[in-house]
Amino acid sequence: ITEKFSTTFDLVNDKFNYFFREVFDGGSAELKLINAEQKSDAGIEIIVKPPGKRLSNLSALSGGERAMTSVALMFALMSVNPSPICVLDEVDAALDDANIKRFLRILNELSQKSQFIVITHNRITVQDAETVYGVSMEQDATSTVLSLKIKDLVN
Amino acid sequence: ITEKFSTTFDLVNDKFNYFFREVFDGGSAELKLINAEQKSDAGIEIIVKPPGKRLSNLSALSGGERAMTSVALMFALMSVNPSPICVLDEVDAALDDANIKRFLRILNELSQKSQFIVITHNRITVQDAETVYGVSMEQDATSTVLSLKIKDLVN
Amino acid sequence: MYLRKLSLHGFKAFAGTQEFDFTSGTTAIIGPNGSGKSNVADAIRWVFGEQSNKNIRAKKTEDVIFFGSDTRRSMGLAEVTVVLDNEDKWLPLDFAEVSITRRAHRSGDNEYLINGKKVRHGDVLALLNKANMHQNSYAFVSQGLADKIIELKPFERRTLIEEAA
Amino acid sequence: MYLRKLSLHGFKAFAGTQEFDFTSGTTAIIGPNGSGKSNVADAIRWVFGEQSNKNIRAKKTEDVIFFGSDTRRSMGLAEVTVVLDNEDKWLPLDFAEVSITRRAHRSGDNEYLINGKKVRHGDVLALLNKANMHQNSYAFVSQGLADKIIELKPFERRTLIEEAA
Ligand SMILES: Nc1ncnc2c1ncn2[C@@H]1O[C@H](COP(=O)(O)OP(=O)(O)OP(=O)(O)O)[C@@H](O)[C@H]1O
Ligand SMILES: Nc1ncnc2c1ncn2[C@@H]1O[C@H](COP(=O)(O)OP(=O)(O)OP(=O)(O)O)[C@@H](O)[C@H]1O
Ligand SMILES: [Mg+2]
Ligand SMILES: [Mg+2]
Repeated sequence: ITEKFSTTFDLVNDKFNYFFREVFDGGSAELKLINAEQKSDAGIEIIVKPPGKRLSNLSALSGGERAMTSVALMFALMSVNPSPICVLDEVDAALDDANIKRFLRILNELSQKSQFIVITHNRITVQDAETVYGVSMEQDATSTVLSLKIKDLVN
Repeated sequence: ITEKFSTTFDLVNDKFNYFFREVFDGGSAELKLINAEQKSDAGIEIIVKPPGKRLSNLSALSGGERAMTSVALMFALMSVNPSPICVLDEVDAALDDANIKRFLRILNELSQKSQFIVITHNRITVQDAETVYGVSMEQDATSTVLSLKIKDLVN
Repeated sequence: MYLRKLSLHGFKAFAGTQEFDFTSGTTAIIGPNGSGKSNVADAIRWVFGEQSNKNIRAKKTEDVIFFGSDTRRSMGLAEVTVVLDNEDKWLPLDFAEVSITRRAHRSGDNEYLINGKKVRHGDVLALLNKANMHQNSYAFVSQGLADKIIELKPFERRTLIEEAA
Repeated sequence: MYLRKLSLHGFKAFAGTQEFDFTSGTTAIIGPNGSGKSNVADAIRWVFGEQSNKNIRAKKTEDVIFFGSDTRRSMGLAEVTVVLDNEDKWLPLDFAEVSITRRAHRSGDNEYLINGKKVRHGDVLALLNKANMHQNSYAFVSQGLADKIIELKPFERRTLIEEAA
C-alpha cells in the first residue's frame, strides 16, 4: 500500500462519511481496509449506520438505502478527484422524494467542478436542472432530440 | 413434453402476445420452445417486436421495455393459472407515466380473480388502489403501519 | 380466497405488533426509503413457508428477528400471522377463514401453526399447494427484479410453464 | 473542460443526425420508455473509446449501427462526435475546443478522429487520461446499477480508490 493510496483512502473515507450524513440526514459511514498486507488481495469493506439504526455491513439495507450509500461513495470519489464529466442514468429511480431532494442538493454542490448529465423520469430532478432535453421515438422508430424550456414541463 | 404442458404453453403464448400488445399499445410477442426433444434441456426463448421496431430477442430492449415485457409474461401466467395472492415490489420503478397507466389497466382486469398487494413510490399507482397503507420508521428505528384514506394523499 | 389480515411482531424492523387489514381488491403500500415496505413482502413470503434465506434477504434464520436499535433492545422471537378469507371455499377446508402463523426463535427453531394448532412445515406447503400458491411462483416479484422473468435462462422459464400447467 | 456538443448519426436508434448543446451545469434528459435516453449515455461512453461491448449494451461492434425499422432501412455506419470546451485549458492543449469522433462500419472497423485528424484508439485514451477521465470511472453510472459501487467485491473497490489517487 503506497503513501499516495493511503492519503487518498483517508480523504475518500472522510468525504464518504460527510456525504452519507448529508443524504441520510445523520448516521455514519466508514471504509475499512481489509487484507492490507497482501498486496493484490487488499480490499475495502463498507460499514454504515443509518440514523437511529444498528450498524450494518450492507446486507440489511433497503433498496433506496443501498442506492443512497452507493451515491454517497461516488460523490466522495468525485469530490476527492473530480472527473470533468459525469453521466448518471436513472440513479434516482429507487429514491423517495425527500432523498431525491438531498441527492440534488449535493449534485448542485459538485456541479461547480463537474458537468452532470442526468437521465431521469423524476419531476423533481428535471425542475432542478439548468437545461432539459427530451428524447422521443418517431413513427419510424428512430430517436429525435428536442431542447425543452423548463416552463414547458411544469404545466 | 406432455400433452398438458403443450396446451398450457399455447395458452400462455396467446395471452403473452395479448398482454404485450396491451402494454406496448401494439407490436407482438412470442414464446419459442427450443430443444424440445431433449426433455431436461428444453427451454423457452422470448422473441418480441415493440411497435414499429425490428424483431429482437431482448438484448436491445430498454430498461422500461424489459420490465414491461416481463410484466406481460407474468400477467399471461397469472391469467392462465391465477394465484389467489400476488405481491409486487416496485415493479413500476422503471416505467414512464403512460406505461404505468397501461400496466394498471391490466392489473385491474386481473384483480377480479386475484388479490394484488403493490409496493410503490408512484403517485399514479397509489391513486388507482382500493386501499392504501403507509409504512413509516419511528424515532426508535421500528416500523409502524397506518391505513390511509386516498383523499389524504392527493393533497 | 384472499389475505384478509397480516400481523407482524418482532419480524425485522416491526418490533411492536403491527397489523394490516386487506380487501380482496388492490392494496398499495407506500412509505419512505428504509421504512419497512419490502419487509412486509418478505413477511408474507416467510409465513407461507419460504425456505430460501436469499428470497427474504436474510443470511441466517435469526436475521428476521428484530436486532435492536439505538434506543430499543433486540427481541428473541419473530412472529407473523396471516388470516386467509376462505368464504369462496377456494381452499378445500370447511372453514370460512384459515390462519397461518410462523415463529422464529434466536435458537434457530421455526414453528408453524394452522388455526392455532402446531403443524409441520410440509403441512403449510401442502395447504398452499391446494390453494394454487406454489413456492417459487411468478406471483411474487421482489424489488429490483421487475425484469426477472426475462432474465431467467430458457430452461428456467420452462419450469414456470410447468408450474402453471 | 465540459462537453459542449454531442452529435449522433446512425448510432443505435439515432438514424438521422441529432445534436445536443450542453452547458457546463446540470442537464436532464427525459423521455418515454424505449425512446433512446440510455443510448445517449452509451454514445458518450463509446465516443470516449469504450472497448467493452457489455458497457454499451452491445454483443458485437455492429450492434451500435442503426439496424432499421418497419419503415426505415438499416445503415452502414454509426458516427458520434463530441466537442469539448477547453477554455479553462484543463486539457494540456493549445485549443479552446477539442472534437473527438468515432465511427463504426458494418465491416467491424472502428475509426477515431481528434479535431478531424485520424488517430489511433490509444491516442483518444491518452488524451482523456490527461483530462482525468479514465475508462472504468466512477463517473459513469448505468441504468439499474445505482448501487453498483456497493455491489463490487472488496478488491474491486480498492481499484476505485487507486483510480482516484
Ligand atoms: N432483523 C432486523 N431488525 C431490525 N431492523 C431490520 C431487520 N432487518 C432489516 N431491518 C431494517 O429494515 C430496513 C429495510 O426495510 P425495507 O427493505 O423494507 O425498506 P423499504 O421500505 O422497502 O425501502 P425502499 O423504499 O428503500 O425499498 C433497513 O433499514 C434495515 O435496517
Ligand atoms: N442498433 C440499433 N438500431 C436501432 N435501434 C436500436 C439499436 N440499438 C438499440 N435500439 C433501440 O433503442 C431502444 C432502447 O433505447 P434506450 O435503451 O436508450 O431507451 P430509454 O430511453 O433509455 O428507455 P427506458 O426509459 O426504458 O430506460 C430499443 O427499443 C432498441 O430497439
Ligand atoms: Mg423496498
Ligand atoms: Mg434507459
